[in-house]
Amino acid sequence: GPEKETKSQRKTYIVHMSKSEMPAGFEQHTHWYQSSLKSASESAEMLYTYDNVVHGFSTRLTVKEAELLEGQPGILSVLPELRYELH
Amino acid sequence: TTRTPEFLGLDKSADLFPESDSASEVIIAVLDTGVWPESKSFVDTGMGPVPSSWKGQCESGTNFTSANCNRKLIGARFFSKGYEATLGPVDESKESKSPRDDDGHGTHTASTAGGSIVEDASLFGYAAGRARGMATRARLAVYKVCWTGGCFSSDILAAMEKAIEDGVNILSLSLGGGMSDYYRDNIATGAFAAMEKGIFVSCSAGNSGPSSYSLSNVAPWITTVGAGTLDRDFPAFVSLGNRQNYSGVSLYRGSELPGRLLPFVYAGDASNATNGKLCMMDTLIPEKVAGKIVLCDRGVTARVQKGAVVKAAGGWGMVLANTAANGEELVADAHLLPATAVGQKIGETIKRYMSADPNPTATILFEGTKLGIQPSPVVAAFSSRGPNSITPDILKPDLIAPGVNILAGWSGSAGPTGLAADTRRVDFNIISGTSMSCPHVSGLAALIKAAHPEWSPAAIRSALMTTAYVTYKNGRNLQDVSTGKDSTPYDHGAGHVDPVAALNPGLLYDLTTDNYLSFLCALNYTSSQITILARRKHTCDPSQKYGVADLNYPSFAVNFDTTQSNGGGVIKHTRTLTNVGPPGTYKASISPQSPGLKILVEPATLTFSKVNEKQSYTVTFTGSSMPSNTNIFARLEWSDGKHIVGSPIGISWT
Repeated sequence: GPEKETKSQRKTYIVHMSKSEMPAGFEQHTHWYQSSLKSASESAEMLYTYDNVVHGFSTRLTVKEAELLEGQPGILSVLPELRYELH
Repeated sequence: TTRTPEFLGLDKSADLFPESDSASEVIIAVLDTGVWPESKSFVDTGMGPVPSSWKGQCESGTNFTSANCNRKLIGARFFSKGYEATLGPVDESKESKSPRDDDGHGTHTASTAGGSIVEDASLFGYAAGRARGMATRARLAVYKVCWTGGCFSSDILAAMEKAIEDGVNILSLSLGGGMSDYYRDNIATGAFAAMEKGIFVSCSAGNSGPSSYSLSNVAPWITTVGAGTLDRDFPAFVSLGNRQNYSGVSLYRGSELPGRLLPFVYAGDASNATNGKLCMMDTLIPEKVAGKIVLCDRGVTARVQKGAVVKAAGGWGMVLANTAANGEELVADAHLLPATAVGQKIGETIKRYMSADPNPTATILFEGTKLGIQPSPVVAAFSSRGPNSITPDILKPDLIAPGVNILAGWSGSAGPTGLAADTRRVDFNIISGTSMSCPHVSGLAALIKAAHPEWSPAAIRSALMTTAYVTYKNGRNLQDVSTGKDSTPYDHGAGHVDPVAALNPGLLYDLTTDNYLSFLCALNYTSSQITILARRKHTCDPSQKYGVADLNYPSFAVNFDTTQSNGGGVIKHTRTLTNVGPPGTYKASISPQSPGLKILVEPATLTFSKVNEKQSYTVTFTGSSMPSNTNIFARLEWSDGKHIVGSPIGISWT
């Protein structure tokens, strides 16, 4: 169905957040990340949240959802995941 | 590894390196395909309690429990969410959803960096000897991020996140991707955060050599490691029907060829496929190769795969000939059938014989292990080369280390060729790549960290780079196997690592996070791009003139723009040296001086009266007009008569 179709169109993105811009209403940055993600996609879930290496999270999004998320306040960038290989 | 400790002088200088408490406090994190914990390289005999700073875990999963860790292998985690999100669930019948290494690569790199001493190690008797990691007393923490389908950056970032949290000191990544700006490259972003926490990050330069601009992992807060050879070889001669013998290399062990000459056929003449000469899957005609030795050309498919194809088609042996892409570089493999690899020139000679003789014949003679090969090291053809395509004003790679035919620990789940058809199981395997040179440097960095715990990652890299060597004992320059000529700083960076000298470098080029932030300002990064890397707002001062050339890097990359009116010009680089030795006066020298370029160091003498004293100098490069793509190389050395603090210089007209 449409949900499956959306799922197959999704790619993994690394979402970089400007943690210092977290609105006052949030107690934890992860709640803010979750809220931002929900505003762009009802069904997308976080794969990982990051705090030491980058401020942000990884998630699966359609291109449209990624564009929508990129426009949200506090989002620095929504970058497609890269694939690396052993040397 | 066997031989590399001797090759690097670690055996003769054992008492220079701390083997007790301080070395045991250093934790090396290896992000790779996991670990085979039963390898003897991870035995923890004689190791004290796990450092109190350690906050990591030994995670359980398929065929792996916390009991698999010990005082050597103190941590093991796995990261598969990104992989599974893209490629579906890990097939646990084929690979372990746990830190267990089903591939071998991760066990090889981890044991190279910090493996314990193992007596009588070898691969089928090849490269026999006492195997050890570079930092035998260091602790290892393994983070599995690579799976059958690849290594995904969401998993790599998650592993780096945890490694930082766990309290590691060294990060070793023998993997890479394409060339992206630093804020887009997840290894670069993760490494920036690690660097800020004082973690030394060592990455492989890539295996896309000898093409120019082929480097990966070029961020200046990463130590980028290329690959060189050892003084060891595994000769296997091709003996032709015309009584001529030609040298090749092989790690084959098994049934020998019959003691007589066999029919010899070129794969291109035993196939209907367009590229039949490459011995790709299902391209050989069995009737034309059965009972014969087959000559295959290197390229496209794995070297060992070609051997499997010849064997499946009924061939008895294989000669694998390099093409122009690989030149004379010989990489030995544990083939499934009697086989040897030969260089391009010998390959061409053999092909001429095969064309001229209506009934060509050959056999292969395996000679085992040979030591003392000279010259060595030579830069491996596959080792990726500069210039740096992301920031041409930073010279990369940083240095080279052993990466050709390296013996180290292996997984019990995979054969030495890694082919599914290879049912052999070995404790050690011999493989090649910048993947192998990177953990050498990671382990050596751990030794230096143990000896100088207060040194920053940049200071450790500086020590490794400024003491690296660029000439052989006879005074001749390091060679590049792909050309047979002198290698350049674009091939070997600062040169080949010399860990004994690196312990006592005399002077250091140090760098702080602020210096790297100024570097990002010099690159004209936007506020958002800097925030991605730095994880905080950093405002570049509009009144300050930032210059990439001002980054206090231990090497120099200078670029003249040929489209400018005079095609040359004057470029200045400023550097600051920190004294970490006794008081002394250092004098600068530049060699060679080339026509069309003037290099001036001011001041040419620096006097240090105490430890940690800093002194700055400026190098002025005055270039005349040169054609585009001209490169000139030189070397700056500061010396007090006891220490030599060397920096490579690469100058390009583009």
